[in-house]
Amino acid sequence: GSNYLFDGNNEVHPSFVHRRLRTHEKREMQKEILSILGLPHRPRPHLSHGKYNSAPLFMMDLYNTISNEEKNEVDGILDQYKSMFTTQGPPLATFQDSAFLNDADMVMSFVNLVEYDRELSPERHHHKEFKFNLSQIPEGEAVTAAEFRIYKECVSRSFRNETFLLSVYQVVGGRPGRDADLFLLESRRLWAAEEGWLEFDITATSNVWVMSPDHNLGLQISVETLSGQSISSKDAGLVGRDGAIERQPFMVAFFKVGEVHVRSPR
Amino acid sequence: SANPNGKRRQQSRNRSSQPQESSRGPGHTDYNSSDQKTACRRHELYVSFRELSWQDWIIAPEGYAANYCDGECSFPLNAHMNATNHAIVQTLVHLMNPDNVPKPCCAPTKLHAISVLYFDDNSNVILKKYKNMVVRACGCH
Repeated sequence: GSNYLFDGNNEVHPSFVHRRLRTHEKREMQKEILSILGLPHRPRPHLSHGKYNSAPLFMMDLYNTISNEEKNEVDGILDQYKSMFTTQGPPLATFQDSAFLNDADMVMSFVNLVEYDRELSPERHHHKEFKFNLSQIPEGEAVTAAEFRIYKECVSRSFRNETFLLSVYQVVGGRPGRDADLFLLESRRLWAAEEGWLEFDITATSNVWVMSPDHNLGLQISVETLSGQSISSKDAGLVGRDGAIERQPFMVAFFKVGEVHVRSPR
Repeated sequence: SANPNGKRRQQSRNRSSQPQESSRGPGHTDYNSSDQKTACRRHELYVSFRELSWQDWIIAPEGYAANYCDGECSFPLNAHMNATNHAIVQTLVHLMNPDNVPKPCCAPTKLHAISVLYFDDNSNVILKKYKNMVVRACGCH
């Protein structure tokens, strides 16, 4: 309830208000602070479950990395988030992420908008699709780095000592009822028993999506055993939309401001 | 310069021992009086995102120490730390012409950045660095 403005030494500065701010004054104050934050209005996220999923936790790690002086305050929030989950997952942000961070003015994580688990007939391969909306990026921001992050759990049952080949594609076209046209971004060998976050560099793809949103047709992943058998990503231990909320796949992009954001004089 | 005869120094000494009512120009301030407390310095001010009822979309921090600068920049400036060289000239010219030339202004000399972690309308998470948000030191400019 301290809507008063106090001087730091708790002496109330003579020119400051000595009473609770009225509603419209509070709204004016909010508008002023929003203009400092460079936001046209206060966001209204729909956070039924989104507040505690993998992306905020990852971003909190990055925030923690950046602002050490506020570290003790953030740890409080971080512990509150982490206490939500039984599994204390491995550290999310990697050294590489911290390197991207130093060069960035802004980092943005994107929730996966759509995910089709095409359980096709056995002779056609399984694949999983992901889509991210990069159209909300503030003007003048250029992508300096972008990662697609997907969590792999240990597969103990059927494929115990298997090695998989995980391939990540950019969807570049396609017609209904037919397989999409794909551009291979990366293939990676995975051990069935390994566990943790997998990061795939999608910087070039993200720049294409930012420059021409119509070409944003999402990503596709598929998994094969070394003998060429197509298996579902779930059997390979890859966590999808229906997995634990703190392990769901997401995308993160690092931005550098093109020109200095100068507030318009008011 | 060395004073050829003590007289003028004597005079000046005499003069300095009397209260100098007459030499107090309009801009003159007695520096030993309580005015020093209004000397240019940093005052703390905290912007609380919680008080602004924003904790539903701002994840961290809870707020930030905005701080501000307030106080007089009066002659002699050596009483104020971090005065810029120009501020000394400004003070002298103000003394000669107090009605037309303002005193130096009390403004930040050291500003720090903060980072804010928040949700956008689509529940994406944004981590943004804001430069020059926290006043760490004030001085006369």
